[in-house]
Amino acid sequence: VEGRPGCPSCKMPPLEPNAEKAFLVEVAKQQILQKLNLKERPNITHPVPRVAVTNALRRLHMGKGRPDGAGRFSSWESPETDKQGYEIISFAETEPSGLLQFQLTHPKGQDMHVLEAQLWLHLKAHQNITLQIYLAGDRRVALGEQKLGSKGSGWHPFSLMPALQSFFEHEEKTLRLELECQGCPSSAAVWLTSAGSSYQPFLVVKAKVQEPGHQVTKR
Amino acid sequence: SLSCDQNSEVCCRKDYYVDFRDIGWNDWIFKPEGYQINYCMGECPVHLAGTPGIAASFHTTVFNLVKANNIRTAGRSCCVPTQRRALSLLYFDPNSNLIKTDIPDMVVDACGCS
Repeated sequence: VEGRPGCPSCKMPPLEPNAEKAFLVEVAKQQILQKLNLKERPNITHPVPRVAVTNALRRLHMGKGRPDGAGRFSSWESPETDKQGYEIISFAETEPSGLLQFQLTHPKGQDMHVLEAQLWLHLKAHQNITLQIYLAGDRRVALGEQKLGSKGSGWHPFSLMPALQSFFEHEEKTLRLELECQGCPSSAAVWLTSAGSSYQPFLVVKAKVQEPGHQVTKR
Repeated sequence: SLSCDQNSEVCCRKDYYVDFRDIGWNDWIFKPEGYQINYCMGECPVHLAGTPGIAASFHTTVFNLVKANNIRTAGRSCCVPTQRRALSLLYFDPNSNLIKTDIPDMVVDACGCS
């Protein structure tokens, strides 16, 4: 634009305000996509009900069952390393058989080291029960079990590690979990709050990027 | 760090905010609502070289040696970010999983001559 001073550092002539805005918006888009290892912005074909998202975030925020009791959806600058970390909430699709199915995504080109995986279920009021969780498949794998005393309806976190570690090491995308409840009425629909409502079961995975070829050593 | 205004020529921080709603990204980025894409611009005249940026950068010792030994420096210092912070993003991936990550060094908080 005539008459307005150009860029003092690079002497580039001044841009029209609209051109400057368009330029900066484009730079912002490229920066964010690049840092998230995305070629383009994701197209959300099955949006999750906002109430389910808010419920899950509130659950994590209240810190129920968080090992560190920090009670927040913590920001992730882990002190030992400045490696980028991820916390992933995946919402279950409940199959007619009662199986819970999760579509997990591996950030492209990045090895992930999973630190924590928790399944959150909203259970109806119950007496003394034992809930068992399996990795579904030809040969199902026991992931853990938890005894629960008699309680009103509410959310319960179930840790799936370290049993689930091997699943994350393969770039599988679909995780199918089978639930069995001893001491409950036979069908899951009676003791598990239905997935279609705002109490959709969800899985929280805490992982961090691992250098390619990085070996995790046991201390 | 100086914030740029219409007339400043000296190294400063230029603030700019991109609202995700304006660019139609608010459906997949859950939080925050926008991105503060600040950047640095402006002159670094010789008497300003090293202020305030150098103090915050790892060139301090080198620069002091240069000054102490009266070495004539060729070239000039540049207006660069001297302080940055992470951008925390909560976004949906193509499978509608909600992902939270902190992208380091995405927001420029301060600029200086270095």
